[in-house]
Amino acid sequence: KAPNSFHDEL
Amino acid sequence: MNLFRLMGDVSHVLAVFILLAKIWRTRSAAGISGRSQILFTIVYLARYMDLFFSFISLYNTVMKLLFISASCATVYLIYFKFRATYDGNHDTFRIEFVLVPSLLLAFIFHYSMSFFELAWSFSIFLEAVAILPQLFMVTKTGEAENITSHYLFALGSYRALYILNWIYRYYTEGHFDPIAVCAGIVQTILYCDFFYLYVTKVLQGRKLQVLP
Repeated sequence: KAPNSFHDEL
Repeated sequence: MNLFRLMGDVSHVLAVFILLAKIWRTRSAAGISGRSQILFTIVYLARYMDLFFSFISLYNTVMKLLFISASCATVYLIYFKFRATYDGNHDTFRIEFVLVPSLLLAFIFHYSMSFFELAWSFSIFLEAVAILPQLFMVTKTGEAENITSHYLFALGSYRALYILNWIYRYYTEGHFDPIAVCAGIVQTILYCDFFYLYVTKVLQGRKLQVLP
């Protein structure tokens, strides 16, 4: 899974 | 959320509002690069498309909407409401020189080959260089008004504070986002020259002037 497939920053 | 991230976001919001308030109160867009503002609008629109399908927090959603609306408003003020005051003659940076490379980089570096992830990568790369038309304009006119300098300082500080946030997140949660980190470092480096002038001139009560 991509390390940052879930983008929680702006 | 940690203190660095929060301070970064506050700095980012501050920058956006300093610029909007400056244009609104002076009823003038003089010295502001409309091209940089168009690039930032593209950045926010490309990155925050996830508003429609992913909910992270109320804070996140509000901030995203705020950045999209504020950047659209800024572009509107520069190109429509106060168009007569916009200094287009000095705003000549070719934006395709940053748009095309950002797009190419997004096709090379991304977390998955989906439309939204490509748009996200593209926005990260574009954000790193979106300020170039504004910096180019300051160099060309040889100076920047103090409020414009405060805007640039707040905008530059935001990504610098994010770097501290990434270091913190790496050690506390093992979070590492190589695309954002690399682009963020490039973005911060672009402001270094300006930071130096800001500290040595503006903070000492002088106007920011660039030697030709």
